[in-house]
Amino acid sequence: VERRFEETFGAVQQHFADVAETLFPGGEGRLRLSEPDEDGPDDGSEPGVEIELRPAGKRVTKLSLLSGGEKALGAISFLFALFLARPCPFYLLDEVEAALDDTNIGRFVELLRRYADRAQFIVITHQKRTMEAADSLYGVTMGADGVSQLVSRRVPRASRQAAVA
Amino acid sequence: VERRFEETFGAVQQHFADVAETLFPGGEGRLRLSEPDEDGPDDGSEPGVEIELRPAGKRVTKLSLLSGGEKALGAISFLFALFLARPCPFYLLDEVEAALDDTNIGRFVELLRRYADRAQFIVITHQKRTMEAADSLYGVTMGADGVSQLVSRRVPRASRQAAVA
Amino acid sequence: MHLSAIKLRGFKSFPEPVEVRLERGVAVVVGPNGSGKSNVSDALLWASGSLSPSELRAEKPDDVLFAGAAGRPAADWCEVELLFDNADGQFTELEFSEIAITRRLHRGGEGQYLVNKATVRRTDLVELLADVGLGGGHSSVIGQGRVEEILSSKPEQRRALLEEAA
Amino acid sequence: MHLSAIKLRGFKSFPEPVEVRLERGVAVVVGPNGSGKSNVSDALLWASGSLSPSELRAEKPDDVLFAGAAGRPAADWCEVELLFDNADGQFTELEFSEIAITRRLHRGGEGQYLVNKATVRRTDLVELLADVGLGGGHSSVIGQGRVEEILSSKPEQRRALLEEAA
Ligand SMILES: Nc1ncnc2c1ncn2[C@@H]1O[C@H](COP(=O)(O)OP(=O)(O)OP(=O)(O)O)[C@@H](O)[C@H]1O
Ligand SMILES: Nc1ncnc2c1ncn2[C@@H]1O[C@H](COP(=O)(O)OP(=O)(O)OP(=O)(O)O)[C@@H](O)[C@H]1O
Ligand SMILES: [Mg+2]
Ligand SMILES: [Mg+2]
Repeated sequence: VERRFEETFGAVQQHFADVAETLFPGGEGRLRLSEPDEDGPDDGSEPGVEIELRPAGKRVTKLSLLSGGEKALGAISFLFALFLARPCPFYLLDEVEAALDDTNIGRFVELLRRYADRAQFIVITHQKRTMEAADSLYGVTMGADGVSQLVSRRVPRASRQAAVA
Repeated sequence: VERRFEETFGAVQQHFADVAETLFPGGEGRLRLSEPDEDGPDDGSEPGVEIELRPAGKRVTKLSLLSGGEKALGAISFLFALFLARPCPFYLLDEVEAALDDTNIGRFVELLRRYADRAQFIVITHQKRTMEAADSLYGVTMGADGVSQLVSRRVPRASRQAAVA
Repeated sequence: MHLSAIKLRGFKSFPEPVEVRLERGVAVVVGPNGSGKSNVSDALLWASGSLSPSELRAEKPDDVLFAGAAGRPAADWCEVELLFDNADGQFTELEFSEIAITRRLHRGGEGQYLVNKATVRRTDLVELLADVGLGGGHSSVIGQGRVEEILSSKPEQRRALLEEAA
Repeated sequence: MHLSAIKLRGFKSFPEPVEVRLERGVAVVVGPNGSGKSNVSDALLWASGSLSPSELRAEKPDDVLFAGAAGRPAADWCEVELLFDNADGQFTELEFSEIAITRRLHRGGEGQYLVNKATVRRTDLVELLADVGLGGGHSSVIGQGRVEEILSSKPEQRRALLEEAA
């Protein structure tokens, strides 16, 4: 079990650095195991997982001092790192990009498209830019009758061929 | 003191209903004082302030079941109700509209414009539609040097004359 | 292993039977505030066996039953079905190519769980989902407003997430 | 009573002296993620006497000092000044038409508070701000990600907000 954790951690650590590179271009992110008494009253037996983020142009910043958008990007990096190391069949993300500006939403969309064939992503959003990630769109509406309705349509992705070419 | 609370509550209650009418058109919001043992282990001496919201077309909904956007609108209604009853000289709102869709941002902007002469509103946002509320815009940027810069400009509001006419 | 459909009836703002057919690729759910998007997410969590009403923004288990609206009475029961396409054989114990996981609740009653129409205990259902990498702390469902929790959580909690995934 | 300017130096991502001149009307602050918008909000709270680092997303008081960046050393001290235009005479004890509230901090040291360049105790400053309807629980500053707290708070907590405002 200890061995499996180390393998998992190694994989997550590598993927975290990679994904952080996409979400923080020019910056970096890394995971490390905490020192024995780093976090105060530690039972000392099991080190925790520390996250370090250095957005572009800045020094490594204490997590609490990061901006709302930077925290969201850091969390998304961790989530994708877990996924790439130990994939679940599907992921449901409900408005995880709410704090992101348009440029960062674009990077989030790029991440979804890059791994679209490795897991099933279901993304709930009210942001237009996020719709660019879609292969299928599901429109939910509620009429004056208090009942939710749903319509869906497939989104042709001709642009993807162009992007890949 | 007790008397002052009752007067304040009366005023906040009235304003809450009014503001909720703007943010939930076709719906309603109301404040009430809770019953003596409504909230469990109550010392019984001081009733708390209960919030009830009924978005358009729906029944009065338990607060927890409301959507992210509806909760934000309810909170903004309460904040404005407090302000209208007992104004503070300025309000700083940091991304309070993050959960709102474009239509609801428009209603929030309408609220800011309506009361712009009664208090000083400083609104932080990354949403384009919220910029429509501005008399002055303050652009913050950070270069590759990790240092924040600020530029500002006044926004002519010719459209306001047209809207008022 | 692909989630091919979510079927809801009587659940939150979906009184009528509604089927969300999920195609291959990235699915993006859009709509105005309060339209019912997060309710679909709640349905997915509920059908996978959630025992915590607060996880679904509810206070009591019955809160997920359609509460009624203009001219429409409250629902007496609700049901959510998750349809999995097992074409790649990832569900090893079962030899079906399609797996339907259903949860049903009658107002004031106990929940009921079914796998391919056969009644099962909740623990069987949760175990089945866990075998395929679902359930188990739901780390694959990130609820609205909850994305930053990973960063504000303690290092020990993040370790727990990794151990679960390992 | 109008907040006419916020001046920052050495505070968080503002090492150089920067002045935010606030005109009459609605001020909208925009910019990319991480550019420094919320840091301006933190400066306002800090200058009004905040004693809780977590309220400013900090862990220790010295965290608000500019930490250094490429080719630029960390700041040894920082200062934030809030300039109020008292043209309507709302600050009753003082007969100034303009009031400058300043807070200064040296790394590893105690904070310093000034009103119109005169050193005061923090309690005097807080009282002055309270008289004009500021401070006191900061209900007029809603921090990022915190708007929903009003709804998720207990009825007793909301009552407290009202009592404070009354
Ligand atoms: N048991 C129920 N019966 C009827 N309606 C319900 C029930 N539970 C929740 N609702 C309704 O569902 C709505 C919330 O839906 P949901 O949270 O899915 O919205 P959303 O599309 O995610 O919106 P947002 O973009 O604001 O997050 C509420 O307005 C509520 O009235
Ligand atoms: N003491 C400090 N010294 C230097 N830089 C700092 C300090 N404290 C915070 N920062 C930097 O300020 C940035 C955060 O700024 P801020 O929270 O104001 O961003 P924001 O414009 O509100 O972004 P968002 O739109 O994502 O909320 C962080 O990247 C952090 O590196
Ligand atoms: Mg939602
Ligand atoms: Mg911010």
